[in-house]
Amino acid sequence: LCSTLLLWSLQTFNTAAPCRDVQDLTNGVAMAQVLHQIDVAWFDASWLSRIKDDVGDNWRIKSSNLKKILQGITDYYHEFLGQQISEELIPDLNQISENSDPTELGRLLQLILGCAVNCERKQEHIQNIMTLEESVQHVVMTAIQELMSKEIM
Amino acid sequence: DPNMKAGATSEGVLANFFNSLLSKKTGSPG
Repeated sequence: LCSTLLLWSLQTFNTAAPCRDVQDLTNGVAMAQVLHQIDVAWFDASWLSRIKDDVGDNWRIKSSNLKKILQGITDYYHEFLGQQISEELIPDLNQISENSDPTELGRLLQLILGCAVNCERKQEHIQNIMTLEESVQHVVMTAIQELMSKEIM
Repeated sequence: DPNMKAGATSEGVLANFFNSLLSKKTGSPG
């Protein structure tokens, strides 16, 4: 899930922060930039400015960035989509910031994918997904189906 | 060719899924 969704974000969004592997994503900077591109009105410049980009190996700053991202996503699901995120889908942020855990990072990317396919510009994002390799599309489809099956309205 | 048939079916499943997603109403509760 993680490597496929990484490929999706890499091929879909052009982020200033590197977004090539799991390690690149653990500080949250590239993911915040992706969210900013998904919905610039919600994840606006002011929200983005709260994500620190000078992180280095400091897990406390990583953790703080990841918390802001998850909070932003949770608010988006709740206030824009009218949904609550199921507990099972919420990633363990400590595992990402301290251990670069790809399973938990995959969960966070899955929630970002959910934002992309439900936002105002979802048509553009879904059509982009449909141009990806078939094996990637399958994983993306399964990830979206899992989100949909656990929607709490 | 069974492989071609499987490929076409798989493509169909993907196309159906993503097209249905496109037609789903964007979810602001209002």
